[in-house]
Amino acid sequence: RKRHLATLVSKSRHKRDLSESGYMAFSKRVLKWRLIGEGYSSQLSIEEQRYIFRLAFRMWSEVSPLEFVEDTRSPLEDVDIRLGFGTGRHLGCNQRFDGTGQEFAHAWFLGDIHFDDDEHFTAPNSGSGISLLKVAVHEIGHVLGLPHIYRAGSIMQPSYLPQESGFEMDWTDRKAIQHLYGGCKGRFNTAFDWIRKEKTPYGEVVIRFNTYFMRDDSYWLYDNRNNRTRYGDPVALQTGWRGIPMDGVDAHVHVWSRKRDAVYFFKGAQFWRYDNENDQVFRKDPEGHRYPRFISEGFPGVFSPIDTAFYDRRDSCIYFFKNTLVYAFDVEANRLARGFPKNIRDVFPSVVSGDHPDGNIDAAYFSYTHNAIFLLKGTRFWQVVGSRDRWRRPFLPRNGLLPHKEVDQHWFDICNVHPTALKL
Amino acid sequence: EKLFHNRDHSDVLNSHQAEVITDKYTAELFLSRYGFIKPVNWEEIQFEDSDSSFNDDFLDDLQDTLQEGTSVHRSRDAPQDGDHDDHSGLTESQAFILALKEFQTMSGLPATGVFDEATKVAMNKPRCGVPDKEIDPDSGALDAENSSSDTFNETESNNTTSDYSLGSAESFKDDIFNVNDTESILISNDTSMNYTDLFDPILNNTSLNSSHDVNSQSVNISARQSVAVRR
Repeated sequence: RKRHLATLVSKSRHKRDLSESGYMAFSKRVLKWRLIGEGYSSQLSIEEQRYIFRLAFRMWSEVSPLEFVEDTRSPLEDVDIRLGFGTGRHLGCNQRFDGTGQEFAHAWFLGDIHFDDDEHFTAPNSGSGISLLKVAVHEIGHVLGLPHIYRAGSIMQPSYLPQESGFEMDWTDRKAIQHLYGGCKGRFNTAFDWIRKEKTPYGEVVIRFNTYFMRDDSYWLYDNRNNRTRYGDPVALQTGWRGIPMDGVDAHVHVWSRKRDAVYFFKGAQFWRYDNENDQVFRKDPEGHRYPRFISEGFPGVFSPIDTAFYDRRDSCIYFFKNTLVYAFDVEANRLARGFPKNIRDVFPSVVSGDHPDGNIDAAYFSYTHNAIFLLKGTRFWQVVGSRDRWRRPFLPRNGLLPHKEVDQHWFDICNVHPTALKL
Repeated sequence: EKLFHNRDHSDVLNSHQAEVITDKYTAELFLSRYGFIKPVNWEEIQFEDSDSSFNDDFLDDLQDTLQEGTSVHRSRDAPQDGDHDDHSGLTESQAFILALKEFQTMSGLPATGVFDEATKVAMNKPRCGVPDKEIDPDSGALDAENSSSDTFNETESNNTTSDYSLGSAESFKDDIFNVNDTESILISNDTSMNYTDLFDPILNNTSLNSSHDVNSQSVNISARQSVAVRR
């Protein structure tokens, strides 16, 4: 029996054949992990070890469609990824550790990750020793199916690179993991560019914007210049947008004209006005309105709840989308524009027959980066024909919808994390 | 162990020191451990010291039953000539040189095949215990980088008349400093979106910045290190 067990163990625990360029190690999207009780490190507190692993899993979750949850209760065989520390011969593993220096950890085919506790592992950004966070991210990459990657900046390089502050997942690793598990897809509640005036050190008033995507109780700041979300996102809504409904909104509208500069959030039958200066919703705005207010009161003729909305500066109208209808609300006249509501297809006709979202739009977004309006629905988006498009191609219909594309091929790495990992 | 040791344990021999790679033998062990010397169906079975007797007869049995062409490598014995499978007729030293060159290439060193000082240093660096594998540059994994990175180009205002480009500087959100996430708005008054007159109130007290006026002190602080920054 013992002989066969030895053979069995050595075969079943064979290190993964790394000749491929990686492979999808898991078919499910939510994976359980645990720091095993017999494998605690003697160098960091247990809470520190678990926090670092929670952060390491979250970093993979931020750039892939996988989600990770710490599971300290299920039977061990139900846990997908088991982490533990040991020295020399350890944890039933047939690859002994070599002591301080050289090999600091390894990962096994069946989801076991072992750390050599003879190494001097330290917490993130501590400047000395071996960053447990970097090593954990590397080994988790192996368990997910990634081989070593020989590109500067990749966390999957075999040799350890001394700690640099603010270690993050670079483009190579993001694309490598998405090559295995696909991109991050999903519907958004709203997307918008948040605009505000800032004073430069020289006292000039300049205008800035940042792009945000919101989904349920989370949001991402999207860094257009680097084609990715902000490191560390998503963040819980109430962390960054104080006073709006914590479980998500239906729409964001920024009315910006000669006389007005007002940001509104809509949810259900109500809406809030946002105080950019103090980064929270108004309780009472400068015009004396108290919030939340009813949509029917603030925008007579518009029926709630709405699917989404956006403000079009070309005609000073807010376009409210509800099912297959669109309501153009004239802000100056404070009433519905003549002839509205209309069918969405009549106001935003498809350029290619049949390629149209029909109704139930998730988000209507005017992007300063692209100087264009986008209608998002599910995992797709349609770009609205702009004046410049029509100048080049006059045959295009006004406000026509260009053929759809995939959201995750235009805005990258907008990935969920497990609800338990939203607030580390 | 000694009954009393120095206060700072400096005299306690740290038995757990990884064996430094200093010569061809230890280098060969390293190369075979991390997949540079390719064993053919090499089973690495390690047994406890205590039951060495068990090892011998078990290995003999195993050896008898295994098919021709595989070899059982005892992890601690010095590899005998017969222990290594020939790489397609290469002598062992040729196989070693080949493997050394591959390691040097992957480590960004000149592929000399000579076990020189730089190679020694590279082998003694802290590293992951999973065998090495270079990702094939032709694999799809890395192609996406080229395709998606040219999907975007910064908003170009190709209109030469009075473009308003609104400079970029620190952007604050949720009291977290995100300088590198700031975009500046290039809004030209061409026919595209007819904004010409919309910005007068802002223009009155907004200085015109060159469209390349980017705040150069971009500080790469992410949401992870939330920095409580008051306005």
